[in-house]
Amino acid sequence: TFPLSPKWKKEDVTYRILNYTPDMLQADVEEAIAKAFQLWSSVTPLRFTRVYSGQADIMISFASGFHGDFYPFDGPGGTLAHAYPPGSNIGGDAHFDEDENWTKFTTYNGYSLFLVAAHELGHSLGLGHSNVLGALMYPIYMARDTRDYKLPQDDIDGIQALYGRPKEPPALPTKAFPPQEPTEMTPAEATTEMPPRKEPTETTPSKAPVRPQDCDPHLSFDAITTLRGETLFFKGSYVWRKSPYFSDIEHDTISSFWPSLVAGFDAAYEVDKRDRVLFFKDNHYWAVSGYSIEPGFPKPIQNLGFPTSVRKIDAAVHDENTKKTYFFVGNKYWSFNENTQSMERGYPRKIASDFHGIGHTVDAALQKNGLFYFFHGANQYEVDIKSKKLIRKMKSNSWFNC
Amino acid sequence: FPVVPEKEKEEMQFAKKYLENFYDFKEEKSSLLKRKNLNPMADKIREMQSFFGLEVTGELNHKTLAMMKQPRCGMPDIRSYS
Repeated sequence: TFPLSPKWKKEDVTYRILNYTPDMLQADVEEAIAKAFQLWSSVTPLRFTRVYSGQADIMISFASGFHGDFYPFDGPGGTLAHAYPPGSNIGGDAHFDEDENWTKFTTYNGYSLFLVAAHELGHSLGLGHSNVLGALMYPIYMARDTRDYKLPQDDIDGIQALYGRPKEPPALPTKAFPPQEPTEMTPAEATTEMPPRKEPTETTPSKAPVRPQDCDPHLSFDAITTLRGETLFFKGSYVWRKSPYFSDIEHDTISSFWPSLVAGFDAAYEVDKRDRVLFFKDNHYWAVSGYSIEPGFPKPIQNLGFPTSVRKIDAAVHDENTKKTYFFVGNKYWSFNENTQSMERGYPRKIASDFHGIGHTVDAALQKNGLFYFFHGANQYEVDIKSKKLIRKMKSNSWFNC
Repeated sequence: FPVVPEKEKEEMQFAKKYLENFYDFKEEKSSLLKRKNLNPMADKIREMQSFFGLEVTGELNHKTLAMMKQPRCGMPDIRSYS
């Protein structure tokens, strides 16, 4: 609880929804909040009643940046919402950061309003944060399936320490009189929520694939990129890390660096000057800086200028000198101008017509020491960036000191 | 990963803000603490690491920083809003 354990001195608590997020249908906002209240009323004697005007105990609103209290929101990511412990005026109120993408379902590119509201209403009722991983009152947002979400025991213990157990069978939140006045806001543009996409989980076949040996002559890669002077080779969920600072190759997994990223990248490249690496999977891409995934990702690859007919890319490589990034799709390639953030005219072009000696698709591409390396299966092709001429052919894992 | 120098300064600023918001960290202006070589920020980092079950080192390592960058509730972890 909060210091001095503030709580509501009554069992009937009112709430009012002051405004709505344009990210969701109003009805979905109301349902998410009602469900969140029901989580708490089902384990306590509390009853929650929605009112449509005047002062309610718990005033719920969406806002961004500075919004009238001393705790401004911080744009996408970071702080998602906050709420005040029971008390008069701002006491009990819950504020949601409108700069987030609020969703009805748990998806990987938005925050479940139900989950965050349930957490914030815990504060509105007097609970502080829990350090029990998996508890609803744990401070960090944990995406999870909310269809038949059950309140974790730690949260039940906490709220019952304040209000005791329910007397009669769990009460559904009672609706107040139908609104006498039109709702506070003109209905926002209804946004049709995307049906919940399957959570991008790492493909976990019955038997997890074994990491291939470093010097397996058939070793091929999904994607390769530099990162702050190091080189990372990706295959499935595995990463081979080659660092100029250490002689041996480090063996990692994608989830050890970026827990929320899916396995099985299609392509990756670094824009060194921006300390930024982009990962591609299917028709989405993510941007990371070190271990941090930039907020607002993933984004559709069409944002980069690909036509909708392109559903995934095979490889990508950035040329720091020209500020151009080459994307390889099938037997063609595109050139993307990182300065203007747009595709160059006259593309796509055939790979074979510009890169002599590269007569096939490219699985992965790397730029190192002023040369391009195009990977195809267990082979790689070293190409001079300027002349685009083939210099030599090697095994893909020649970087592993085999 | 190797840390880009200006990145380190940025991350220290970010961590300071995080600890102010959620762990009631106040950067002591007084030279007294500095003379005593007490490092209040390391104490607060330890407090945050302990709350999240991280290895308590008092150093801003990448796991601690990664935890600080997770999307979260705006309420403090150890003190209610004044």
